[in-house]
Amino acid sequence: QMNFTGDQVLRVLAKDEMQLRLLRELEGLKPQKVDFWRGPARPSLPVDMRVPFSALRDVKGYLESHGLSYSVMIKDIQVLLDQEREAMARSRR
Amino acid sequence: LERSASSFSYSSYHTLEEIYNWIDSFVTEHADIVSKIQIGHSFENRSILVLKFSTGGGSERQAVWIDTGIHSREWITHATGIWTAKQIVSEYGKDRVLTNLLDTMDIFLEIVSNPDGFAFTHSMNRLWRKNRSSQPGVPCIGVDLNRNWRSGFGGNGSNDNPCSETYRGPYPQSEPEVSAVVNFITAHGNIKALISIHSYSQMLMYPYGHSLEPVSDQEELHNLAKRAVQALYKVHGIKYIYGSISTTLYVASGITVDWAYDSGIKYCFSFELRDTGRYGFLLPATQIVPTAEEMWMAIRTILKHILRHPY
Repeated sequence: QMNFTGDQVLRVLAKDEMQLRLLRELEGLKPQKVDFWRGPARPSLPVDMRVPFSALRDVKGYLESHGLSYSVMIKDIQVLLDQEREAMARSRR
Repeated sequence: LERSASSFSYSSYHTLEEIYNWIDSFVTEHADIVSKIQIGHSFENRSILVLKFSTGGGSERQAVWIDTGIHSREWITHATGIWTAKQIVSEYGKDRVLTNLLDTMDIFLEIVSNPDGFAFTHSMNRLWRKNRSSQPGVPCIGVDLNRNWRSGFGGNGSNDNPCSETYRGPYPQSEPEVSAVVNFITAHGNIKALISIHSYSQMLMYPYGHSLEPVSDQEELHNLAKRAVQALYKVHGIKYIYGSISTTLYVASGITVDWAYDSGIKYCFSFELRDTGRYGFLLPATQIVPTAEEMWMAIRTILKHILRHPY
């Protein structure tokens, strides 16, 4: 199983089409730096993206330098995955 | 140990093997109204299974198609699909709308539309979305099965980069998981409604996704979606927004409901279940049953409309 320790999901509120375009450019970065959970659609909708721990600093720097406001939706994905797996094991028992 | 669907936990997440075992038990225990159909094999050669709910009337009866799990990481959808199957057998003979519907139509329910991807979320990567197909010389694995349908294929809102999460695939219906459903629905020829269930965002949407142009039945579908989300809200006070896919969420091409609508199925809907962005794809299992209960009331509203508006 892949480990997502330290990975975060950031919620970004793009103000306009230009900021959405800046987010779309993130998708094409090599190696993949973000996984869109909710892709850039329109300014009225939030964009949720999972960012690996190793890329967090770069991506947050990119957002801040382009004036993109964001919040942390999930602070550590692995914590939720561990809870999920434990709940499944409990249910099996 | 004698397996039984009654000891199955409908408020937990399950592996592919547990779900397939449950399907066998469930069909055995409700053989009077449910049967299991294998409509094909996935890329990694897993069975693609559909539950058929029928009270008789021959194989050409009008029918409703419901699918869950086309995006494998959306675990809440498989879980609500399983709960819905139990709801159907529990409520037949009690709920007037469901009873009237099943007395004249069949319901097909495909719980794991993407078995390879779903198995992979349990074995390797919980956040995997696509299927697991591979092509010689292509560096990345998987096609987004909800971009691989013939309608609007290759348009905006899908990607020709195989490493993208919305990779459309080499050509329309290239993926066995998609072609199996296309062949089944086309051969059946009398599907009158298609409901495809995704997560998350809390939305109820109708075609088109590939175009901002309204469909010819836009007004009827919009009003029906409005009534459905009102019925949903009454259960647990959860708000869903509604509208066409392209105007409510984003432009997406090659999607299931667009293909279904263009194939003559008027009542096509796509759900995006809970939540709006607290847990996202990692929705806690404690929310499975309330999510399924409210979704059911929306689906029931759609079924009621279908009954009253035969075509």
